[in-house]
Amino acid sequence: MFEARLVQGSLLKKVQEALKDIVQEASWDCTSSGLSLQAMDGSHVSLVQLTLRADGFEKYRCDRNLAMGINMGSMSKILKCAGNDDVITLKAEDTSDRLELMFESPKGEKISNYEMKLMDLDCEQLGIPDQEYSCSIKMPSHEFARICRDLSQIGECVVITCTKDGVQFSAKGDMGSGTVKMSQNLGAEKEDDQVTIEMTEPVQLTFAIKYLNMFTKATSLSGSVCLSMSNDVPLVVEYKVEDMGHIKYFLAPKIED
Amino acid sequence: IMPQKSIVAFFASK
Repeated sequence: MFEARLVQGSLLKKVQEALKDIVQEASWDCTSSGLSLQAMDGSHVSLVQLTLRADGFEKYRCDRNLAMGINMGSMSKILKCAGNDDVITLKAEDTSDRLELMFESPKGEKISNYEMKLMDLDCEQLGIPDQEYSCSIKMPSHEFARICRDLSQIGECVVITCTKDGVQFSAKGDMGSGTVKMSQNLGAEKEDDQVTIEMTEPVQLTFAIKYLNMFTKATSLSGSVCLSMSNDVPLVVEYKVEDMGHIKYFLAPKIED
Repeated sequence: IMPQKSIVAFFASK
């Protein structure tokens, strides 16, 4: 039996919104330590990894490891039926091919029950190495979203350059070019407004902006975003999911052969 | 135009 009750159900709605444009189908892995998911986009250029720890749920029970094959479009449709203030409970029998979703209004006067068919998925899982990155940049998530949106009007690629002075995002296209530079700003009143840069070595990488724009669908989950980069390896874009986990997006850089 | 590598080129299959 698997059962997970989340009082702040809006978190699950936001997580789903952050995943659904990148991933069409995914295996949600349930173990006693929590829920996790790893999936690639259809072109296998990016990968998303979600972790929601068991202790972040008000109630969590998982007697046997389960891999729930979920059509993300269906999951989105059903989670849209939950109110933002609803408590969401997910439930599945060990051998069932269905996931039950229950939405309770805060005062308990309305209870909705949905059932979603699960799929048999054979997803390729990649091993993500634990590694140190040359640059880690923490910045307000809405600023990152804004930069990606703005520069996607200029060109299809963005060059991210990180030095100790700051991080620069540049794009070039037929109509011209654009550059946005963010400098370290430790004086901001709110922690989410701070820009912090930790760097052991300068990094410059080029990425397809359309993927970054998809990642920014996670903006509402967290006030800040962390970009981790080293030369010639995938970028990591990480959003915290409150204190219960994270969504990490990995994006392969464009590299000269 | 720089070529786009697959993420699979960086992370090995489990």
